[in-house]
Amino acid sequence: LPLPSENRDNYLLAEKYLRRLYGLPAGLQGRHSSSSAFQTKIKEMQRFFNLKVTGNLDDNTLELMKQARCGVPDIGE
Amino acid sequence: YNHFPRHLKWQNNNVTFRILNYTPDLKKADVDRAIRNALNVWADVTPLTFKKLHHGNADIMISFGSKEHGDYNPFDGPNGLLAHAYPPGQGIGGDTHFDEDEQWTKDSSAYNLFIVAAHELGHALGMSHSSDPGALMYPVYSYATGYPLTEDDIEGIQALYGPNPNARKVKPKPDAPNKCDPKLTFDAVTELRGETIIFKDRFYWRLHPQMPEPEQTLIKSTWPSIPNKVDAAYENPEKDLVIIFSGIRMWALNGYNLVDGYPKYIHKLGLPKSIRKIDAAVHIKDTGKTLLFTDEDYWSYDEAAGSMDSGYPRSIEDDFPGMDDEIDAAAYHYGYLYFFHEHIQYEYSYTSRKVIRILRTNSILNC
Repeated sequence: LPLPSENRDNYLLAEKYLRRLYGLPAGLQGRHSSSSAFQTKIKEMQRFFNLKVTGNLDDNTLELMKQARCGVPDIGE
Repeated sequence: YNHFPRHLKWQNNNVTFRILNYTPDLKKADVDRAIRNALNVWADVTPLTFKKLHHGNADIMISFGSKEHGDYNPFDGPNGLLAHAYPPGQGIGGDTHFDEDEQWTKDSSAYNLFIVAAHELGHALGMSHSSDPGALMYPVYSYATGYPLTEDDIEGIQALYGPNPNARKVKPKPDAPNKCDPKLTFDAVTELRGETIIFKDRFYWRLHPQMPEPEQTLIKSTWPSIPNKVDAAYENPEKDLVIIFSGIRMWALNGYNLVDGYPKYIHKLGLPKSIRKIDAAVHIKDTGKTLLFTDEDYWSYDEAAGSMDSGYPRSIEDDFPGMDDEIDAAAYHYGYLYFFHEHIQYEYSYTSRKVIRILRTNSILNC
């Protein structure tokens, strides 16, 4: 089903964040929110920030994604 | 701390930099000073020196640009991504870019250029992001005064370049407190809209019943107007207010917002001028009283009447048998008072009027 607009905005924000800062591959295949790549990257970010590692786009994770920050990726090359 | 893969660093300790353009948000001299001060932060703790060039190619080319600015790594408009920098290397290596769509300042009114530059130049020297929320190399922006490097930052940069041979003594900021340090003590504890907030140094942990892992954040990131050191705090749920005590002053917070007219002096509550600090505070929902602990005594404040109850101060030891020490912090849950003293937590039953359990302070933090 199409995601309700607010969830969709949050998802797009998260996808952009993870692509820029956690190396999420562009152009995910299939249903976005359940993609394993998306969940894997969410977990990487939650681990880096000492959040509860759920793989879900929960409030705390989303709140952190909205904070002003440096544009250098948090992991890897 | 973290380094970039392969621990990229400058092979020559004498690094050059050049400022290619300037933001209209600040005077040119303010930008020059912010950049120079940011470089000095790293020069103070390493053998690195930084020479400014006005022409040609420098190791670190510094510029302001917005959206796509020539490196296929576009900025995103106001807020969000503030700046980025490239690890040491030829060409774009070391280059540092600031997002011109941000408001750059030399104070806390918007994004402080010195703080962001010190962080980004850390990248330009080979530092990657730290997961220590108090470290300069932590990825999320937060305004702070004073010396910007923590032990974590200093260890990281010295792992690449070694210490400054003529070290000017610097007093690093303490790293973020470790929640499972067995000797952990609390500065203050309060409820806040169903969550528990635990203050320690410049940080606070946020505990939510459904979130077993407490979340650690800089106080100033959430409440820029309250001080970095909190002595005591309590929530008045009827008024949806949290009162923060630091020294002889108190702040009233409604969620994230400071209530007009604050800070006020604690003596407004009816405390004598001889009281210079409150050690702990706790609101007892069942009685509508707020207990304020100072050294060996405590006071009872009637929230509805807005005045101190008569017959106080009273001795803590007399009224709370088993509590013969001063109190660092206090909380109240379902008929039990929790007194925190150093690394011990006393669970005091309000009804049977005695201490019924002793726990380690950080057991509340899932340790």
